[in-house]
Amino acid sequence: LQFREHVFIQFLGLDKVPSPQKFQPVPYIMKKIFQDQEAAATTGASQDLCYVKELGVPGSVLRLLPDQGFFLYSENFSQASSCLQKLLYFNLSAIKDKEQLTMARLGLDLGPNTYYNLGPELELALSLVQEPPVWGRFIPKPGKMFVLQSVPWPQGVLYFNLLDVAKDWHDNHQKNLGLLLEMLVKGDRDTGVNFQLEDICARLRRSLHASLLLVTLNPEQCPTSSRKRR
Amino acid sequence: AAIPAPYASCKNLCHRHQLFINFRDLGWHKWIIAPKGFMANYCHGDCPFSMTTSLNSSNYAFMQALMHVVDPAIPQAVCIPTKLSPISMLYQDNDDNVILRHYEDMVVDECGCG
Repeated sequence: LQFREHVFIQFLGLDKVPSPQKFQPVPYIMKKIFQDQEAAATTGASQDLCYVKELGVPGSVLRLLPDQGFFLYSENFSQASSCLQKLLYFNLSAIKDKEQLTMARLGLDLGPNTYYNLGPELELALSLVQEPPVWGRFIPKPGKMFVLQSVPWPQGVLYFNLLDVAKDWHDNHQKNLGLLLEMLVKGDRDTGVNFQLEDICARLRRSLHASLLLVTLNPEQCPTSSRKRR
Repeated sequence: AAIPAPYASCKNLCHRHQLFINFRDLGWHKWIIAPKGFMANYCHGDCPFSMTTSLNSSNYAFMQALMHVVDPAIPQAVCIPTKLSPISMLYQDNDDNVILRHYEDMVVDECGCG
């Protein structure tokens, strides 16, 4: 069985039988797509296995990559109200070179979207890390900033389109040095409630969860001619 | 005149048989999130000449079955899937990525002599 199992594992596009320590949470959208496909298979409805209608993009494989980065601590925070800095890193090595990326959506879950956890307004900045970390320097040098926005808190999940960045990383693995996420507290002047900065930041650090949803198209399974025909 | 073919009882004729694959039986439930298994089915049964005209067969299976009657050294036509469908699988790989993928031709829907 071992040998035949290996053949099936290769057929699945894996190099060995996975042995995850614990199951990652499956996002709602992946469950929905899976259930829609199961329902279509049960009713015998024809399915376009090269198009993800729930996301509106061509694709045959969806992957949810967990963030493998870490929080950064440095005494001289750039600004007094700086709340957290995190290096976000996503390992794209599972994507085969022949696969074409059609979607890369970063999800930043800031915690439950309930008003029991009222917090101050936040400012969120996302930058590309374009230089490898230098020994002794805690904070990687941020490169091009591509998101800077105010975020009322609590906010639930924020989504950002990273398709161009992910394509660049996929084409040139060395460029994938991750992203620098910085969050500042914009003060409590609007709410009039006194917030303890440290408590807020500790709560934010606890609840922050980042993931990258990728959709790829395998040209061998989904020749572009069929795409044009559709 | 039709050549008298040996009588084959219905249950031995080529048709689809149910086969449910339970991933737990293979130890794959530790990394496949969904489904827990799927109805794969399989094809099995005889393809005698007399049935090739009705058993969803191909032309060459018809000719092969005919030639088998004339010369038994020529093997009979065989019972194979004639309609297959895909399944979707949600699983986790060794980098803790959650992957949703479809796999073509995993479920046997129909069988015939080929």
